[in-house]
Amino acid sequence: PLQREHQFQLQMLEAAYYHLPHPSDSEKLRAYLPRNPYPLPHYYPQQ
Amino acid sequence: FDDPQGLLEKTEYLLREWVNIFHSPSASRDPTKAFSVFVHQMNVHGILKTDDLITRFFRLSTQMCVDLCYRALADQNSSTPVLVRTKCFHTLDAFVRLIALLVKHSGDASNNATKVNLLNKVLGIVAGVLLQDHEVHLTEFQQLPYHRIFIILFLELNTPEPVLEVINFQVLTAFCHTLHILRPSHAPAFAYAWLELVSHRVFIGRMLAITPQQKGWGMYAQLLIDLFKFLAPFLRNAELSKPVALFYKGTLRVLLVLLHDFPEFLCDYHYSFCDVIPPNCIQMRNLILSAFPRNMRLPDPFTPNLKVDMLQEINHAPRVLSNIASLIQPASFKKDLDNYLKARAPVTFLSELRGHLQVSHEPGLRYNIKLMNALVLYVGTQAIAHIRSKTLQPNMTTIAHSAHMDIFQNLAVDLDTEGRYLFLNAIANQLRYPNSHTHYFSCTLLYLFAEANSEAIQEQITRVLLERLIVNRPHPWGLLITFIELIKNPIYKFWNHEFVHCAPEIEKLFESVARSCM
Amino acid sequence: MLKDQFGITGLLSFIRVAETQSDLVSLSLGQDLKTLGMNLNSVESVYPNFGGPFAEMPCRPQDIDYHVPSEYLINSSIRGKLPAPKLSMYKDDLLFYFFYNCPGDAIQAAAAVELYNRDWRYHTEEKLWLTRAPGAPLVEKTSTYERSTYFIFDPSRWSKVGKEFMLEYSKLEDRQGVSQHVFMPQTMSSSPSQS
Repeated sequence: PLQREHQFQLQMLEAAYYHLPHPSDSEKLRAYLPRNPYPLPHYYPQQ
Repeated sequence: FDDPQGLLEKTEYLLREWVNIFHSPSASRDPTKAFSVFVHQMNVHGILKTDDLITRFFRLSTQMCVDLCYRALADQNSSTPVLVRTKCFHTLDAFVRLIALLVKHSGDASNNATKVNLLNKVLGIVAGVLLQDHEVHLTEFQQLPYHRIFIILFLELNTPEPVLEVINFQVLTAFCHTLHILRPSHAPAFAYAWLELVSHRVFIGRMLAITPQQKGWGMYAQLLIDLFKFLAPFLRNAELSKPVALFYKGTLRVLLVLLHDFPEFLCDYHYSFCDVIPPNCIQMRNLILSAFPRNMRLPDPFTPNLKVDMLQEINHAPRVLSNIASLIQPASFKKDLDNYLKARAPVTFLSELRGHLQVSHEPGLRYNIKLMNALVLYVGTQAIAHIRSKTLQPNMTTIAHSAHMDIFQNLAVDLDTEGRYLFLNAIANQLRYPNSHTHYFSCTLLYLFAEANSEAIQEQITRVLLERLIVNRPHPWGLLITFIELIKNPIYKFWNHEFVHCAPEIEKLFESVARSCM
Repeated sequence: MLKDQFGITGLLSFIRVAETQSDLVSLSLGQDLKTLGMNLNSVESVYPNFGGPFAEMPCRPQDIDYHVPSEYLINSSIRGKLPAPKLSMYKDDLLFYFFYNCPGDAIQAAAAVELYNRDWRYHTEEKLWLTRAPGAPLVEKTSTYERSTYFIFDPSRWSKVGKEFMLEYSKLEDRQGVSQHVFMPQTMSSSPSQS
């Protein structure tokens, strides 16, 4: 079983899971054509 | 505490002023002029008068930026994540630019200490605000403003400018210190952003590739150890929650980059990393143990009649950058150990070994795994040196009948199944690319199998090897050659054992490995 | 044989679990590391375009901040005045550029809609765009397929190539498929659909 301090850490990690970093968080702001993730069909090129 | 009267308002005014300047076309046309005009304003408001006021200014500014982000993020329903981020970055990026310019232009050109001190101060302030916020907001904590400040400031201070190149190592050191202070076990709600920062392509490039003489490797290894220590408790159980699984998968990606681009780094620090990775994280550990120097060509382990003893590389000891001897505590135990290795006496030392290994400081763990790992590697390296001192080479004959082998055989016999499993794991962790440690420990494992006085020992040696082989790739070279020798060489009578035929799946596994060997 | 989890039967237990509950053994049996979206066979170093620990693919060229001469940067005096991208004004070539270089991004969707409006069709199996070659005879036509010569856009050669083949209508992404990209950031909305 997890010790108390690890329980707390897990709880905080699980909360952070709902505010994940976004790829654009690490990129300079691009006024023109900002990164705009969008759900696309699997048959479109993924890379 | 005790901010001077009016400082908050001044700071708010100045920050707002700077954000407008930062985004104005004139500032883009002539950034230095805009900055010097603003520094004059800071002077007029007395912000730069004392160290204390500068510190308060940065803390208040950081808090204002953070508060703005919390408000924008709370306002999510009225705008898309992209717009929320654009709003936050509009202020954050301006604030970061101000910090970068102040660091670059503080003190005169030759006085780098002023620049570095100011950077350490600001990083410390941001880290302090983060930790306090982490305590206050708990599960409502938002990593975004801090992640943005750290990564954009790092990128700004790593642009190829002469004034920055001169202090780059100090900049890297400052960021590593800050990331160590903010390690996931200290700020778990910042863990995902922390891993993004530590594995950012520019950060990895600077720490492991660009900085000369591998001066960044030790600091980077420390950050990875912080990462493994945080993950370890959550990986000891079989089932991973989604948040842990995502973090674990992210860790695998980072290790894959290191395995592909910096295998020598993993080779050098494998011991420290495997010391903190739980025994059941077999693939992650294999990934680290599979690293080998890029200038080395590994002979195919499945080559028929491969003569490992003839390989040149097995005469060279691998670099191990951890001070293994110092890990053997307490000092009295180390003294007794050295005495026994030298005099092969008193025999009572052997019977006390188990007791020393069962003193665990970590609740829930019955064995001191770190001591076990250090003891095995220390005794093994001493054995190699001892054999070499007699101008011999380690092999199945020369490793036998020695104080070193007494210790290993005693541990194999005297420990219970859990202790023996951890002991054999410590040996298997040395089975890597062709080097003197891989060769010695491969012989040792085979010797323990051949000389075992109970089938349980042989079963556990097989278990430790097999569980490392059935996992998805990669597999360390030393592991493969040891297992192939065990199943191919008739002197081990491997196929006669009951545990080889105990179930169809097990039998099939052995046969598939045997087939790939033939 | 040992009866506890430190012997072969212990190993056997998680081999058997693996068949039914693979997530329970993700640590001990691991996963296929080639599925983590990293180009591990690359000869060059992978860190320069590492997308990050949580990215399913490497960085795209436009995601990486290269230090370029300031002349290459959008001049600040006009930065705020640049017209928003309007796909209907661009030639096919630029639409294909957006489609193939911005995977997983809204502009890939916008380019697909605009190409559809220009009578290009996306073949969901061949994963290629095609359009009729002007004047090409319809060699065969039924309710489910037709045979003729078409222009295919070949991204590896970055050009249109003529090709005769049998086209099954069910393999084409239809207006329904394309129009699912209905949410379009205003700046990228394409022209009203041409016939």
